[in-house]
Amino acid sequence: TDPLNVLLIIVDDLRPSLGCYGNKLIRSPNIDQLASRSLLFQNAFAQQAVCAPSRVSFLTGRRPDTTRLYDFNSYWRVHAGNFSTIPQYFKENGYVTMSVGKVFHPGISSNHSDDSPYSWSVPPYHPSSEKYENTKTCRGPDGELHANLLCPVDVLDVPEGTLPDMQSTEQAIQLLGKMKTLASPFFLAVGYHKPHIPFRYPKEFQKLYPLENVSLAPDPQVPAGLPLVAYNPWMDLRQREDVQALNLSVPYGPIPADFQRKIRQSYFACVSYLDTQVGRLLSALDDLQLASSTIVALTSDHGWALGEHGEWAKYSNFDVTTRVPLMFYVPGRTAPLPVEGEKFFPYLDPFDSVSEAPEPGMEMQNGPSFLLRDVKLDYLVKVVVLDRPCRCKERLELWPRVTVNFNRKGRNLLKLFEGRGEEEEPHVRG
Amino acid sequence: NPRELVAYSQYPRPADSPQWNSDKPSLEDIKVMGYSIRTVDYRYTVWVGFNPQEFLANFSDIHAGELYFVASDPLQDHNVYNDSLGGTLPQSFMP
Repeated sequence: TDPLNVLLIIVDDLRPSLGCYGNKLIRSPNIDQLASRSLLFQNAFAQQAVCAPSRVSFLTGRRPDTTRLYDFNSYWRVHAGNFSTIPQYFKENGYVTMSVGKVFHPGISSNHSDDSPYSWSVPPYHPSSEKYENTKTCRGPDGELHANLLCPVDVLDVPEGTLPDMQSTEQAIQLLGKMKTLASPFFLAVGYHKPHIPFRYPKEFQKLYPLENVSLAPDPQVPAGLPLVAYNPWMDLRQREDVQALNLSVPYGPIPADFQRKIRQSYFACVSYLDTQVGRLLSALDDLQLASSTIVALTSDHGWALGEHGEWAKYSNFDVTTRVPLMFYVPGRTAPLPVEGEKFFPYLDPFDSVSEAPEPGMEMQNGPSFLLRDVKLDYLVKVVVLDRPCRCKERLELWPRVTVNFNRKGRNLLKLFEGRGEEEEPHVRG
Repeated sequence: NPRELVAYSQYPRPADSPQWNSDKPSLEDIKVMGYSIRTVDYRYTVWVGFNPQEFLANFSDIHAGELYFVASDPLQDHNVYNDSLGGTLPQSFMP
């Protein structure tokens, strides 16, 4: 009967190259474990494959044509409309809302404040080591430091002796500990930076993906019939020192095959590094005995092309750049409630021997999985605050689907989470 | 209802061919918007003229199109949009 807490994990540029999505190469045991206790969506797509518009879109539940944000240069509340956000909605319903790391895209697009104080009860946290991400911290073969794309590092050797996502995990765990002692429910959003470029990660993760095991994209050429307007020239990649040294032709490249393998190797290594951070966070949730009272949602702002169609970026409408992982763990619904004393989300080391990714707790292949990802995030609202009255006119306008579910006391959504056929309630899909 | 099983996405471009700011055009430079619909069967995209002052897309001003079928081309490498213009595709696939 108590309100559930929410832990929303947002990853940057993570395509569904994960064990739980059938990828046999990737070591992502902790995200796979979360998936095994979750409702996993096979076909969820971002609205626009670039950070700021995508994040504003799914955090407001509105399309870029409504937020009028297609670039990085405006704040929707003054530029398009004073649209509420999902965390704001929780805040206004008695939750303590907190932001750690990259949740909103920083800068003008979130009013240089991560939309604070509208969305957040406390000032958002950003890791101090974030400022080194694009500086020369990558040790090259010449022994000098460079601003490279491929940047496996000795963590003890980098400024502050840590990396942004490590700091975000630590901060999130501290906040979970504090929230454990408070009576109010919480909404904690944790935004991880990797596997966004540059691929700056602890070097040991590179060993998980020996180059001889890393294949090229199955279709590394620009397709003959692709309209010119559909192609993106991945200019940000070209600005990195190690890519500049390749003297690639603009706009089509191509990148030499051995370097393509190295890019893919480092992306995969970043995914495994990211997975360990998710694992530490979920393990802490367990240790604090919050796993039975906290919904966990994990998604990404958009995907990333790993050489498919001759592209190495997001910035397109291809499935590889728009498709995202999406999963919801709802205690007692997508998995049985944790037994007291039992580890529900034990930390799993990706360096341990490989085993098959466990089956997802529940899986959506078709049907609503082809709805927009934004709708899925409405689920958070539906599940958690579904019995609360809706009094605000603006909110009625913002959350029409939620309003329907307020009236129906959310029974449709609960059916979905209970695994019953939603075809019984076809209006849910709308 | 198939219309309920569609995912939408979009991407802006400053020009009809790749240039330095094709990846991340500023609002005032956006000239073309690619609107995509996806179903279990296909992805259909039209790149249409876009007015950044009015935030309006002109669907009568089609710059290019893409059409990929999931079953025969899951990686989206064979654009059959032009085939669709000749009327060789079922009418139900058309917008």
